[in-house]
Amino acid sequence: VSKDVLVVSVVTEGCNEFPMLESLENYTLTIDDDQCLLAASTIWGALRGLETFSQLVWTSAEGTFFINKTSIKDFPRFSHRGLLLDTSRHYLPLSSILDTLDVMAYNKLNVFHWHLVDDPSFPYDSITFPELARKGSYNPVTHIYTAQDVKEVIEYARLRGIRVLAEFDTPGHTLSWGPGVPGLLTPCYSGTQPSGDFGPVNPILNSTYKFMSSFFLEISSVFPDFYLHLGGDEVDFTCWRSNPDIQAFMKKKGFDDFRQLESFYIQMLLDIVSAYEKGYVVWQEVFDNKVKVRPDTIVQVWRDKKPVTYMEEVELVTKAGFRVLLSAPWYLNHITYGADWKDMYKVEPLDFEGSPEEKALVIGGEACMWGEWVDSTNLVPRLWPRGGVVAERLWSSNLTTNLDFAETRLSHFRCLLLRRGVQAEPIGVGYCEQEFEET
Amino acid sequence: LWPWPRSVQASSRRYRLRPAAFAFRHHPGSAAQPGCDVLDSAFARYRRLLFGAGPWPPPSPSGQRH
Repeated sequence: VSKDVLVVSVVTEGCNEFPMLESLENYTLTIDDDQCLLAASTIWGALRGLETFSQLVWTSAEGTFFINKTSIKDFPRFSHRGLLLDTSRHYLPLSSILDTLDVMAYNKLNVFHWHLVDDPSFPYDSITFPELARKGSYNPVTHIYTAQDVKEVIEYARLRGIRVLAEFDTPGHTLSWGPGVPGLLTPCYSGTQPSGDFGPVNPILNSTYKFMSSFFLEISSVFPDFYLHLGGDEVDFTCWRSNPDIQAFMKKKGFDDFRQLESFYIQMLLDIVSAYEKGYVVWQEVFDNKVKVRPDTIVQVWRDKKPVTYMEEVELVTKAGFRVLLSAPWYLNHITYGADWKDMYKVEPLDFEGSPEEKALVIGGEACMWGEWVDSTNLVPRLWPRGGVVAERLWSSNLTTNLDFAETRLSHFRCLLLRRGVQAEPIGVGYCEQEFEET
Repeated sequence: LWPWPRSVQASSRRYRLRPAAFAFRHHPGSAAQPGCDVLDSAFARYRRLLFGAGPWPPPSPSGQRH
């Protein structure tokens, strides 16, 4: 018997919108004698169901396509299932980003956390402040993301049901901002003389906040997602400590700890972003440093053991009533010889002491690929299929934990990725039926 | 399947898919109809992933037939 049509039905209207944190992704897929039907609440759920349908189709040795009688009811465990890509330490060509979005969709990941800029480079080509990329990128002609590029990434992601969460980390990790905006960064001192080095964003100048207001006005309009990621991690106080003007400001404000100065800055920044009616995600240090944030702030837990283990941190953050994203155990750039995916797979995001209400504050997590050792030459095999391990942990039930079952399926999934032209690395001994030359 | 769904029931009964005839269609009662770019582009994408980009059957590279 042949099946010539997959009928797709969705309940809710809305084809021109962007996916949101609250978007429903549930679907049912029924393949039997009577029907071949994919039903979903929303188009985003239909996308997830189409991916599942595509994985069910198999080919006989003679090349005939088949699908078995199947009934699937499916929905994600967590609504935020992200992948962080760093495009500052190394520049990633636009095509690498788009290819990554494709593979994210194969894994039902739904948030592209775009860590656009950092210390070494500023590839985001700002319309309001073009000097940022002109003077802060590796190459202002080739190694930038133009407004058109950014638009293309956002649309390509939307068509795959993926949100784009842009990160502009401050006050630390901002050395690449300095050349394009003179006076933004703090001059460091050696004794009584400026050393010629610069530190984090200068938090004591009105001009800093004027710049941030203009810059984030642009960012808020370019990136449609409700959330922006504002960073806030790893602020090095050495430079602030050396600067006499900062010291005087601290004295005037009655601050005796540089964390208070950081909090002062971040609160000003959060007020600016809130005024543009955006929500924000911050790294855990903002919470650790007791910065006053809005109750709907999302805190991303990234530190493995300090100041406490990541699960203890999740417990603390949820007890304080904030939503949590977990990424500490899922740093894909950390590699070890052998099957390191198993440790990532065994992570249980709700394995902490907390009430059901507190556990409900864990909204998901992210696999992270920092860019120090990764560019377009090795990104794909380092990302996949290990990134898929995080994807299953965030999508599938808490009861889907059997490692042998996972290993069999992940090996098979890796072959599917190869067939689709993705250079996913092997996870152990084995082979794929089809080894494609184009991979 | 990856990632593993919530609930799966499968049997050994199988159906053939004929690439030349197969299509994705909107249900007449669906809130999304032709013109919904998210689904229309997904239909094209998954058709390509399943059966390849060209017509079916694909032409022999040399123009010869087995």
